[in-house]
Amino acid sequence: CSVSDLGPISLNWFEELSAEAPP
Amino acid sequence: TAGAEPLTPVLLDDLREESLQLLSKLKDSSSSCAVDVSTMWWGAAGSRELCVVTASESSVSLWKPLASDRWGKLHTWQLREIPVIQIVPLPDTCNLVCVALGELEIGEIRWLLLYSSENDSFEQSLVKAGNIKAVLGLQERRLVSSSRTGQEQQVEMVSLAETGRSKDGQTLMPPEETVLAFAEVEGMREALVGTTAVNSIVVWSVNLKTGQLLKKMHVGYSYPASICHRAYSDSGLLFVVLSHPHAKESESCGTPAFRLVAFNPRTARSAGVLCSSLPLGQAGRQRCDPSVCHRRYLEGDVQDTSATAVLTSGAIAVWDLLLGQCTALLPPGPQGSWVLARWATTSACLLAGQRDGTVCLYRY
Repeated sequence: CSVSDLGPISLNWFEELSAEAPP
Repeated sequence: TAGAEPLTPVLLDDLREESLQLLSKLKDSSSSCAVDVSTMWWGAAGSRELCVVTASESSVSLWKPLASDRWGKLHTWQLREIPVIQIVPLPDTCNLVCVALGELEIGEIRWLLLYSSENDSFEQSLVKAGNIKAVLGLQERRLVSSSRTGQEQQVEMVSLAETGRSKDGQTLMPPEETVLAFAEVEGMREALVGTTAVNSIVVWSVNLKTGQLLKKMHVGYSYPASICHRAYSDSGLLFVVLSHPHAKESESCGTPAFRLVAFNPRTARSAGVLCSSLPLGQAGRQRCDPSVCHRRYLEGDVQDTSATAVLTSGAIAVWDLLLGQCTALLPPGPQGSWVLARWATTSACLLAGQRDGTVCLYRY
């Protein structure tokens, strides 16, 4: 697997996952 | 300095690698077996100095730089009830260091205060007790640990006051499997990663309100029992430096010691970016003399883009993680094998420890 196969990338992954995760 | 014992530096001698230059040597005459070594900031009267901390099973000593690359022992804490297992440095903290104590695994963590403005004393006190599996000192005097009681795992972060006493505590959501190592995500104060007993990477949000578990991502079956050392976020990817103490030799990578792996936290997919392998023995891979063959990685440290490790041959190796190459090799000295390899607060200085408690400082 190369870096180009890792799927759609989000620059704001941390904020997005924090908003989606249960508190 | 009153109370300090001056030591004579040993200058560059027969090193085979020019990229490591011996600066000085510390030998604690009162200590026997070296357990750990680290650096920490010590400040008094408005100035701050980088000091060396050495640990034996029953004591922890603070060493202060003197003139001409000499070092003087400033203070020794005696910890005779439970053996010292490791030093837990707090990266950007002055006058405060933690130590982990226990038998086979960590049973308690204590802070050691080097200087108290209130009463000019050297103190120590308990931070946490239990069956502690992993502990890491974070920026801003925070300490994270994982512990197990039966089937239940607790992952906890504690904030320490300047006096060492616990200020705030926060419980992080634990994964099902045991967390074996932690790493801060550099530049992201609220992000923390860990590696688990089933070879997963866990990402938490640690913002003192919630300890959310944001993502769990599998490292892959080829490299079991991975340990995380450093993590960086760049261009939407999470880059993690992992070590692989139990990795097998492969055609493509030799025997991997460290790998830089890119994770996409949105999709949980990962890809190896660079691999840093063990150096070949002096006799080469095919006819490897066991006495010089660097078969396995024992323990190591990562700082910036440099990694170092003690190998089963008794040598210390240094790698440039961006090149994926071993850049220096420190063979066992006449006094025996190396047992400890740590970076000072920058990768420009390597602390190399021998079993008898001698610590050598090398410029890299």
